[in-house]
Amino acid sequence: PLHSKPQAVITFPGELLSAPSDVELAENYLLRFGYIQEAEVRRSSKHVSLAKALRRMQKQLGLEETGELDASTLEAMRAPRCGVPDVGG
Amino acid sequence: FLTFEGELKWDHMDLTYRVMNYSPDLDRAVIDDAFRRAFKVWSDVTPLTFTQIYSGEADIMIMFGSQEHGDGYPFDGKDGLLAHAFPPGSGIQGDAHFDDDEFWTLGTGLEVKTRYGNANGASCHFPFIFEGRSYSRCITEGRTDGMLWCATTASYDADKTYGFCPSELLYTNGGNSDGSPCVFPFIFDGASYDTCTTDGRSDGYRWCATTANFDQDKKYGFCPNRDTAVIGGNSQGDPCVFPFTFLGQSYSACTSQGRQDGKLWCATTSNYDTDKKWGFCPDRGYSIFLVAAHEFGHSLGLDHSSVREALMYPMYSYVQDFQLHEDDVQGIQYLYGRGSGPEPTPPAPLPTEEPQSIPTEAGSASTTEEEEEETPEPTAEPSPVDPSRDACMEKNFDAITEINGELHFFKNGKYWTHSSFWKSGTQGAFSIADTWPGLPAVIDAAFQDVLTKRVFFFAGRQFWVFSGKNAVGPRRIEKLGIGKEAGRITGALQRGRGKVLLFSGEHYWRLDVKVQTVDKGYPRDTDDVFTGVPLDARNVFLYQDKYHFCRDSFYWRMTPRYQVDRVGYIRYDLLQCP
Repeated sequence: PLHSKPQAVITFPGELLSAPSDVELAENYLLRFGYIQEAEVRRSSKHVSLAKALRRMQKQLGLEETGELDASTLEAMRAPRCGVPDVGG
Repeated sequence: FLTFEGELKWDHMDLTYRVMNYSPDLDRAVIDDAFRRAFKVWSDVTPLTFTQIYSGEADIMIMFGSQEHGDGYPFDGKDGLLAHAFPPGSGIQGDAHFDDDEFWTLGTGLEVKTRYGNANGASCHFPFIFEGRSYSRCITEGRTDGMLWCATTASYDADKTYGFCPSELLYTNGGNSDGSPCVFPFIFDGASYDTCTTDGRSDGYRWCATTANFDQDKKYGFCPNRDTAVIGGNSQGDPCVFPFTFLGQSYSACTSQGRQDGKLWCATTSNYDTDKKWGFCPDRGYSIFLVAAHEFGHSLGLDHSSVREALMYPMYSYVQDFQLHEDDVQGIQYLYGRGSGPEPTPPAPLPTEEPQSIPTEAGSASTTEEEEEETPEPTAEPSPVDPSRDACMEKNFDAITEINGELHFFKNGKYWTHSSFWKSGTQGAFSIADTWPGLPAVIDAAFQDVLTKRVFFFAGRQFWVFSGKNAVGPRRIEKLGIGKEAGRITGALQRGRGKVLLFSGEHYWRLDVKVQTVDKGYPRDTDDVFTGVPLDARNVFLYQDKYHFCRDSFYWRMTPRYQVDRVGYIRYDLLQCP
């Protein structure tokens, strides 16, 4: 049966009030797993360095190399995984 | 494969490991066994040996922890990071850490190993029938002592086999009480507690006193997780309380109400509206065996691989019948050389001891838990042939495709092969189930990926991917990006460069086999490109570089330039029946 009244959506205690944006998610991911260094981000324009790092990550993880934050790349970034960085020590 | 910079590796082959603590999600014996099998993955293909020690410093120290757990590389709560490990060396090097905010299982959901009863430590079977009712969790029904139990077969009414479920009233883990159960109420820091608590700890593990007064006796143990223990939320490890009240409504089961992500949750008190205590309900969880095998690869010196199917690929994916990928074998043998292969192991001894009843004195239990030994599989026998099924008598095959150079004709649980290369004619009938275990008897279509040689099977809206006898699936074809308009797949044409056309009705999709998703811009109309072939073909397949569309007893053959160059009889041309 259809719900008699619209479903309430609440924020559960302990949960983040707002999920990070896609770009924030990407930056954290690329930094954490070694695809980009802090200095690199500071030194060149964010867009350029992100695109380069994204391409490197897409190549490493066997994704289509677009350099863009496309759906499959975002899905990969949200997938459960090992904490050892992919690049570097 | 990749190794760490500087090719970090162990300078000895006989490695030791020690499990420092245990997740409350799984019975200790299940975790020990999973780690033993995870190490065996690597010892099977190298000269390495792994021995578990129970005190002192081992080469590989294994621990569960959450958030910041002492090494400066914090975990991140449920999902996300699952575990990490350090390359070979002394100290923390070589160690493996597992995020205990995850729900650890064997990959297929809750694993409740029982103790005592008469089931020899078998795991619960959910659902099970007791007095005519079906239960999918541990229950206290039928008992007056409030002990949680379950059946270890589908029906307690029929089989009468049962065991007791993890509960702090039955035993505790670790601490300093040799597994004694909790005593409630107990006094801690002057206050009285009648449930397990995380008070006094910063690591979030639930504990209790095993005497009435912790302040005085200092005796304690960690509480095992009950089957309904929640994950995450703000009361990790506490059991759901049913019924609970949420927004004025009563719930007697987990619900996704109030959430947009569809995840199931429950309250850990009887009233969420007033207490706001909650957590996620158990899901499939993560296989501690698979994650451990990956992390132990790091502990031995392997870095992440970019081969998606490899164990050392950084992302988790559940595989039922695990086999080490060639890329991983090459990597570990690059570091340590070959081994002599797996040691033969004796078949598991038959249980001879009588099952134990529950002890009267806490802690004096002696269990008869049997260590399951893996019996080696006999080398594969050629599939038995059923001569009574003659392919030439069959009509309307379920599916036809070329696998390893031979045409395969599938029909209702059986299949025949016909090789144009070997003049042996049509072979079979063979059993589909023997060759591809787990496949349904009736399939709709199949194709072999040219690059990986894996075979994709389709039945209804489900598909399987086989590497040899190992299957991933069934999965829904939605995962490939094929919408509901495709009731069934009728055939497939391999197009090279990892692309395969999948046909359904009068449309076709182009599948990128590597990423297992269909390309944008599909489906397209079949007769836009393939003019002159039947739009309601029952089978579509590639054979000898030409496209074949079958309907009834005929086939239409089309060249790669989309010209129909032949219409013939399946029986006489393809099967070459007399």
